[in-house]
Amino acid sequence: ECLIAPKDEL
Amino acid sequence: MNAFRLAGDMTHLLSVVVLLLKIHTIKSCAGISLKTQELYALVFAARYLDLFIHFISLYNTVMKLVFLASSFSIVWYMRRHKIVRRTYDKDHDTFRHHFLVLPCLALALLINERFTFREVMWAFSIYLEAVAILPQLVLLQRTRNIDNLTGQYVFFLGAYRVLYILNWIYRYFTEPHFVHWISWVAGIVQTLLYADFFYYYIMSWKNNVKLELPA
Repeated sequence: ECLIAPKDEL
Repeated sequence: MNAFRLAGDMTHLLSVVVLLLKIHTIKSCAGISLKTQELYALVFAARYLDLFIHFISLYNTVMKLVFLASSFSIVWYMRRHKIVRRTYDKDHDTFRHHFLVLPCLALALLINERFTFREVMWAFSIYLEAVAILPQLVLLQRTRNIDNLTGQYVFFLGAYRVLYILNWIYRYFTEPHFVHWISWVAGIVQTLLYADFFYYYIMSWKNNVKLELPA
């Protein structure tokens, strides 16, 4: 399963 | 956080500081596109909807607040401040920025990571950020005398984009699940838009002459 990384960028 | 990301955020911050310095202390916004600034305010408003829902880190929250506050205050200065607004080069800042918003929204509705309000707004903000610099670049091309602060402002913005790409490459190899195709593709498009500007900026710096973009 391809997990989507958390949106921790600005 | 890796060094590229931190350096990218810092150059982004620096670009805002340079612009605020110009507006706040010199009381001038000559050569700055209000259209681009309005688009950035919209970009940050759409992207940071999660500000009070998802806590990532203090750094993240503070930076989001800084970008929101600075982008809206720049728009306020350019529209309402009685001295600053007189220096606004309205006649040359004619890019029809509204026509960028709708296609970006349509694209966000079609291509997003998940079809929810916040995800669509996130994708919209990414697409809009990629093209938001266009009115500014067009205005630069029409400006005969680009002052140093304006040149530095655009240079730092472009440097931030380049550093973010290096950050993604780094994260791709060090974090196995780090995949954000939408921001990568849009980010590369955005960075390419600066290529021409960078060329003339570096040449003017190298030859020690005033920056001027060919019409």
